[in-house]
Parts: sequence; structure tokens; C-alpha cells
Amino acid sequence: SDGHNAHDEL
Amino acid sequence: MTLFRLAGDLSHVLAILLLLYKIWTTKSAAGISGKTQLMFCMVYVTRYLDLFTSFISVYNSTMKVLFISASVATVYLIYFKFKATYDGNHDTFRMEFVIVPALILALIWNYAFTFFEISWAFSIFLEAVAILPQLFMVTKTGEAENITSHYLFALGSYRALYILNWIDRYYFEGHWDPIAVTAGIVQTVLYGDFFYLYFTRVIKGRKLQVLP
Repeated sequence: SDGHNAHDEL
Repeated sequence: MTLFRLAGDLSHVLAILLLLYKIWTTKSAAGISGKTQLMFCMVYVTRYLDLFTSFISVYNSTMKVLFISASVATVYLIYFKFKATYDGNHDTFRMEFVIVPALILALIWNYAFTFFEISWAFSIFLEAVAILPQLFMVTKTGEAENITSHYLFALGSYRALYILNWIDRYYFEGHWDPIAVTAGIVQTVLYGDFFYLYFTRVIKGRKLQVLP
């Protein structure tokens, strides 16, 4: 993932 | 998903359920800041706008729905169902003093100047300071019920555990989220005084009293 934009955390 | 993040999320869920349990069983919102809960509502709504557009996992979506619905339910209990028990005279923190700066900062510091990313950054910054009305209320009333102290402990621990998660992810995955980490550190530091009182008083079975 490109890090930031994939906000995978709540 | 690191263990720290799972522990953090579970601590967060525990806090939310503890608060609902306290208000529902005592049928009272005494000692609870409605303003903090209103801001938590804003935090979840502005952060989880992608609930229907991006699917990460069943766990992720389930938690988002839980956080939004539980915070709406909490606000409903405080401002409607048990309105008579809401202690507005001690819940005097000016929300605009944290909402406006969070919005301005989100317009300046974000990962993309898009509605979604600005909304997400606003949510992260707001969450860091949303607990202030509650902490002010505890100092104003001079004490907090035990279950309210446990609620605050679980809530403060959740983002502290996330910090360990971020260290873990940086060490093993080599990247980190500057906005979330900065805000998460501020958020956890704000609980510092409360954590001290919690460990020196509540743990020893005494009521949490803010020394006059």
C-alpha cells in the first residue's frame, strides 16, 4: 500500500 | 495487525462499553462530559467516511460500525434519555477552542488536499484533544466515580497501545504515519496527570480525587 492513503488502522 | 493494535482496539471497545454500562445501569450521566462524547461522535463520523467505499477487513468495518453506533447511543443517553442527570454546569469546556484549531491544522497538514483526507486529518487531531472537556470536568467536580476512572483508563490506554503498535510497525515495516503518531502522542500525554492519579489512588481502592 502507498502507506498513508490506505488508512488501515482505526 | 500487531498485537499492540489489537490490544488497543479491545481497550477502546472496553472503554466504550464501560461508559454505556455506567450510564445505563446507574441511569445517570453524572460526571460524564457530554461535550467529549459529542466530539467523539464527530471523530468517528469524519474518520470513517470510507466505511462504504473502502473495505479493509470484516474486523475493520465491524469496529467502525461499532464505534459510530456506540458513540451515537452514548450521546443519545446523555442529552436525551438521561438529560435530567447531565451535569451541564460542570461541563463548561468551550468545544470550539479545540474544533476550530483541529480543522485549521487539518487544512494545513494532511496527506492530500481532498475532502476525505482533510476530514481524516481533522478526525485524528480532534481525537487527540476530545477528552479535554471530560478531564476538565473531573478537575472541576474534584472527583470521578470509580467506573468513570476505569473508563478513562481504558480510553487512555488504547492510544498508548497504538503508540507501541506504531513503533512495532516502523521497526518491522519501515513506514509510519506522522499525523496519527504526532496526534497519538499528544493524546496520550494529555492523560498523563489522570494516569498518575489512577495508579496512585484508584488502584489502591481509593476514590479518584483531584487534590484541591
